[in-house]
Amino acid sequence: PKDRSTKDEL
Amino acid sequence: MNIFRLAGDMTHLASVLVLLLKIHTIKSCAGVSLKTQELYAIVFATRYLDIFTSFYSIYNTLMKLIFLGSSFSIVWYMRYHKTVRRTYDREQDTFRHWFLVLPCLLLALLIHEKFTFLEVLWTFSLYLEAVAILPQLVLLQRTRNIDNLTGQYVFLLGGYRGFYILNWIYRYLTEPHFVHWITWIAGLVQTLLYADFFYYYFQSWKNNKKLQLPA
Repeated sequence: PKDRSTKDEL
Repeated sequence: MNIFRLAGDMTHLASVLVLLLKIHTIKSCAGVSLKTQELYAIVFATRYLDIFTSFYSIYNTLMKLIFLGSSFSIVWYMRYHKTVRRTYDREQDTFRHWFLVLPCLLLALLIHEKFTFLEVLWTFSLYLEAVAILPQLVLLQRTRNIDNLTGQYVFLLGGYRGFYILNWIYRYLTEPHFVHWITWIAGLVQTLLYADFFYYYFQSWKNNKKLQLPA
């Protein structure tokens, strides 16, 4: 699930 | 993904490639702080622990592997490569970088979004990245004569977080509930630490003279 945090960032 | 984040990632990638290029081609790391490189290796190691547990995209995983690989190989070059290690000015690079690690770890134990192992280490990596450049900036002040590649490396490294700040503004405006004070403040502090370097970098670029930082 695409969580709304900045974890999808480097 | 937005253009600001992509620009930030590409600028960050360019900074590590410039550094690897310098070290690999001229077999010299003069003017480069090993302390900063070691701090960055710790930043990536603690930031990307989720590389095995959560998958966002090929791009995300690929970039994580590149940043991990480049930061550890730069540390390896500067510590163990027979030619490069001789060009490392150990006497000048004396910043006590462990004094940066502990406060960041304590702060991460105090201020975080969730108190889990991965989240605390991830937050620690954010705080550590904000201050990781300090040994390098101190070294630049001391060595004064900054060669172009090192200057470009620091400039690109500082620029990438600036693009990330634009990315966070964009995401705040376009994604509901996108509020992450910890990330934002750490990123802002990080970029501000480069402020005086940027000033002198642009001065030297404008007057077309060698980059000199005031002692």
